[in-house]
Amino acid sequence: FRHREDYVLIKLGHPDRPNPVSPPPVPPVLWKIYNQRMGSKAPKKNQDLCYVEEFNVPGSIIRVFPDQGEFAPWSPEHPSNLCLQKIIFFNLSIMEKEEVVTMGRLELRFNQNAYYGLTFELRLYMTRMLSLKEIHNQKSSRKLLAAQTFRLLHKSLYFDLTNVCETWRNHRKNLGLLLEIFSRDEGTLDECWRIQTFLSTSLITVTLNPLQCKKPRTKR
Amino acid sequence: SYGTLPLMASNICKKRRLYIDFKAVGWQNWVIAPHGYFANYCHGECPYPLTMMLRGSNHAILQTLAHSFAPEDVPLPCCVPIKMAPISMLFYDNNDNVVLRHYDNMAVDECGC
Repeated sequence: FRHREDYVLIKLGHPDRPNPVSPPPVPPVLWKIYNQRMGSKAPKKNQDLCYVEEFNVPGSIIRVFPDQGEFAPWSPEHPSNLCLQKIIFFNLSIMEKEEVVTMGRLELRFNQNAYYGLTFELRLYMTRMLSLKEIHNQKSSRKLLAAQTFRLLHKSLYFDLTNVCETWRNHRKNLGLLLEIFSRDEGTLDECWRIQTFLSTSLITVTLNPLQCKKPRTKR
Repeated sequence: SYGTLPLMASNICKKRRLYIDFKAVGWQNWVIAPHGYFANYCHGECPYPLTMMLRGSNHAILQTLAHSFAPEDVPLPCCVPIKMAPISMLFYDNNDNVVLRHYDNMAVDECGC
């Protein structure tokens, strides 16, 4: 049976039988898309399962990656209004080489809005590997991806990382992200350090396997 | 074993129900949904003459004709899927990522000769 099972698993894109160690909860957005396709009310005919309507992009595989990074320890060299500095890392090595990334979206979710009304500043950098020449030219190993102020309301912040994910397909270039959050209101620093406790980060990607999803033939 | 089937209505080529239960094959800890699904399969005779119900291809009709002339040399046509359906599966991969993936041709909708 195991021999035959291996054959089936490889056909389904699994090098071997997956064995999750600490499976996370299923994100609501994946349940929503799954029920749209397979639920009792799902249309039985002509579903284009090579297109993800939820995100309006072509794709046959949707993955949610947990963040494997960590918070940077506090250092006296940090600016006085820095609330948190976090290394964010997603391991994309599971993607098959034929897959093409059609969407990559980072989600920052604050599970509590205890700081209702306060304004923070956020900066998101991509960590880059520098060549010797770039090091010599004192090029920064951080590329700014996003900088914005935000108020802690009960919602998530989303960042388009489609191009970054395509860069990360080359695993040697996948050095993750650096997230910095600063407080903008005086006198809240000792409070905002606790922001780390309810921050959660995840990446959702949509990829297209051209071997699986053939372009529909143009109608004659 | 086709030859051994006595010709009865129930042995005519048609879709047969087959439910794949992922728990039965030990996949329940990594497949989140569905718990199983109707894969079905095709089985049965494609006798001469092929009636409309058997949805025979033109070639299959010719083959039944050839079989009636030379049964030793030309077998009857086969009963095969002629329409299949995809399914989507929600599962954990080896890195504990949650994946929703679409798989083509996983279930038999219709059979024919």
